[in-house]
Amino acid sequence: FTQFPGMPKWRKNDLTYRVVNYTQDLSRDEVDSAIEKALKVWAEVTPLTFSRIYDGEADIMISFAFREHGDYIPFDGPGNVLGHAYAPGPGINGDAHFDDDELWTKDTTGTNLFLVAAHELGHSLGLFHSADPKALMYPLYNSFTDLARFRLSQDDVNGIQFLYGPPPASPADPKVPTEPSHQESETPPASCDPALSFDAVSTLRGEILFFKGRHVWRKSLRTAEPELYLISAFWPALPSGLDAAYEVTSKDTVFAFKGNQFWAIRGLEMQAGFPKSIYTLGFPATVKKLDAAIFVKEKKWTYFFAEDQYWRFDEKKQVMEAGFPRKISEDFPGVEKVDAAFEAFGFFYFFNESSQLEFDPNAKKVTHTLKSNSWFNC
Amino acid sequence: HPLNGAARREDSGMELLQQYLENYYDLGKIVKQLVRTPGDSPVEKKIQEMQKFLGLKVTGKLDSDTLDIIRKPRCGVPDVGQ
Repeated sequence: FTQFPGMPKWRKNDLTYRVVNYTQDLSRDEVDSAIEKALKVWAEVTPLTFSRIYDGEADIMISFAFREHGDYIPFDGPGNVLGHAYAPGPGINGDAHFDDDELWTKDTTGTNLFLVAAHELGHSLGLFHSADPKALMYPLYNSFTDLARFRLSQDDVNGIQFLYGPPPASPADPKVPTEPSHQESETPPASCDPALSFDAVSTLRGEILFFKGRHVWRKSLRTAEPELYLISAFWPALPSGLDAAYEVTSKDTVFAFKGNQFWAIRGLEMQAGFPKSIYTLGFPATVKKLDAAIFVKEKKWTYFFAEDQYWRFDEKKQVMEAGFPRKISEDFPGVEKVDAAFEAFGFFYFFNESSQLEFDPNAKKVTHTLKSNSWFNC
Repeated sequence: HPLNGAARREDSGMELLQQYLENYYDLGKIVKQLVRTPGDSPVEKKIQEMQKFLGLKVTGKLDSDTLDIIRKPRCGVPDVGQ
């Protein structure tokens, strides 16, 4: 990612926008909706908010125009240039112009207004073009973008957060700790740090996710190197500093826990109806947070770990099983405290600070002691 | 007359390229006349800059991949500092 020369940015977080005129290719509602959705893309990963005004000068004036349109940078008729926008600042700065010689559509049969608007509004906020072809800020229009699964690339998120920082912590529940901790520092963690520990580990559609503060490593078994991302790049509504996460493969869903709440995600989509309270799963009120969770594919049950105890949850019946909690060390000899855990190849992997234990559930014994980042090819 | 046709297509591609480099890669008008100069010309450097930025194979030449890319719809903001 890059910024404009001189790095212009808005000096306030509450910005105004105005839709000055409309294309005839779409209804007014469709234009408004595309612009709102495009602004939301950036609002979700920054502290920026956007309020619409209907008269006067807004920070971001949005208009459709043909050929020469008053800024000495004429549009070029159908094709090639689709729009342009100006870096943050007064007057024409911050404004976004769309070439009305294009056929604007809400899908990709013509030129998708949402995609172009999201890109141009990136300029309005201070982002220059990116050389990353996966980035929204790459200069070429990509008609093959999957609109249903649209998300910013990590490069876009890094760029805009370089200018404005991340969004404020979710105010959802006052019981959820929101103070920044050492795990939530701005600096991305070093994957080969021998002291590296994880907040939570889960599988996701064949990959392994290692959560740490605001970041997540994605490790595919097909590639040697893990890829580090901001959690917010994939799931803007998910909090940082997770306590536990696990994937119920039969439901194609990852459940992520923080404090006494949990969220459900399917691929890149946050599931409706969450966060829910962990007490809806059957935990006693004495449990304030979980440490780790493992879904056992074969049995369709989930182990939840908190302090030195664990519970077993029947995913088929959706009930916490009787006879729990039990002491972790009694049923998992050699395992005392668990920060994070996941199952792979029939083994359980328990993480505690910078150590990792490979546990054979059939033999009921620890088979290997590893560094926590043994999956990172360090 | 296929040779003439091919030559016309090449000319049109070069014009398009020159316009693209002027619009988005800050290719000054001063080098306009050098557009056909082989070797280490400002145009070749600008083509390389463009190819590198857009993730193309860096040849410094107007090859078919480069021509395809410059014909694609895009944002009108230049790719390099103004």
